Amino acid sequence: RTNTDSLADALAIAQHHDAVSGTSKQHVANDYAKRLAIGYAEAEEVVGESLSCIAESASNGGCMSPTNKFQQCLLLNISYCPPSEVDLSNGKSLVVVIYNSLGWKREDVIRIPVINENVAVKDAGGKEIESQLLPLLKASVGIRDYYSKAYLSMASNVTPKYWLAFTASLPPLGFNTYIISSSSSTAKRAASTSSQLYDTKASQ
Amino acid sequence: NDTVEIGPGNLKLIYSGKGELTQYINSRSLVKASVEQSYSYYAGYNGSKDKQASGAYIFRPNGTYSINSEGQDFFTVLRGPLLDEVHQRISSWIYQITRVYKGKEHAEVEFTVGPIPIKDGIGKEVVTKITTTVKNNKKFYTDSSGRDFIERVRDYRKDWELQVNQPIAGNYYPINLGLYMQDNSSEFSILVDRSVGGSSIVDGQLELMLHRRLLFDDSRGVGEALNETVCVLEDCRGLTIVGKYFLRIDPLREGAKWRRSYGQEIYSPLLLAFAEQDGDSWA
Repeated sequence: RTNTDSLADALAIAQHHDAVSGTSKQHVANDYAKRLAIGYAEAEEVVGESLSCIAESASNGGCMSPTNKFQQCLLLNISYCPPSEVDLSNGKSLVVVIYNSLGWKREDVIRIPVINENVAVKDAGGKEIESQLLPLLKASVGIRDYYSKAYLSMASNVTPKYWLAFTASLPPLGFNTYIISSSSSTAKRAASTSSQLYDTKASQ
Repeated sequence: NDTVEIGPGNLKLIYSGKGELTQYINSRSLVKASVEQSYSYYAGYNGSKDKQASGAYIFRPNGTYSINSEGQDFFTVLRGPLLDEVHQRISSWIYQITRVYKGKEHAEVEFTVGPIPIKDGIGKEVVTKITTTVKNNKKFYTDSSGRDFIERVRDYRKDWELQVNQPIAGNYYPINLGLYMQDNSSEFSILVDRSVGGSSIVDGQLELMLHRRLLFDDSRGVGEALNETVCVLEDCRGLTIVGKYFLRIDPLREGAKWRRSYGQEIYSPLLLAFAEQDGDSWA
């Protein structure tokens, strides 16, 4: 069975005062990072199974063996998210389950990298909700390209051009589901053409 | 010469035609304040005159140097129904995106800093400074490991007579949740998404140390310089960091609720999980 033992070990080790304050040698800092990454990847499986279970429970009235395989994006900080960088033009849909671990209702703007610009976001009731496309910052693409050399086996072939933003509404200690699929109309493109006030040299 | 207003909701940020942040306006709380933001770095002391160099433990700045923004040529505004973004290239190694959301009354600043250049042989501790007209009279407040905010008074300790030898380092505090200052009419708060250093070195101004890269060991036990590198396929570079801070100005005594509730939301972000499905079978 999946468990979180490696995460517990990594978190225990990271309580050392050198880890907390950043006063370790670099090879030790690298080891902290590696152990935390191993722990996070392990916990991702547990959370994925749990989310499958609660999502099925909500729709079927009972928790059977999970049939949906959920993935997370541990490298969103470098705009790298293979599960969301799928081509939706072939009729597939991307299901996003969002979990709120706090005890109050939250509304937050979610941003995920996408490769298609013709996309629509629907809530769990199938109603289309407002969304917005924003271009990836050039610097982010550069950092992503640099690090993706280390993850060539995982790298998707197409670099995403946009962040897709939409507002998620979450109950206390609960989850909601959103579906992203291709659309005939383009999500509003952050009016990048009409309000790009200055011709940025950065784009060169 | 035109100004640029961003923000689809109650909060508006005003930028000058040169791409400099100038004003913060909240039409609901009727807060209207002058705000400026800048980047600079403290040069790390190399230990040449006396043996104590700047290092992982020791903050011993040897001069403050401004990092001038590259201005309007590197300033792009993106507007949309949910949020507005301002993309700025501050230098070849500092980028920033400022976001104002329709339903939120704070500004979000995402910074990308690094690799910090060291070819000049000088270690650098990079800070951003946000300047307002708040008359805080040397007082500011920093969190205590995410718990209560504790009053700090510049160049003063209530338990002993402080001799000021390090006017900057001697007023720096660890920031895990945030810091704020106030006068008799308003509160200016900043929350962070990671542990940083922070202070108020001059009245009206809060600063955060976002990243640092130093070239000497401070001889306090680490045994090597704080010069983090990342190597991918033998291509080694100084570390680039990406993080966020959040700033808000409230009428006096109205900031605590946001600092507590939004601070918790920063610490416990929404968890996203993805699955791919064919057609409409998602239901």
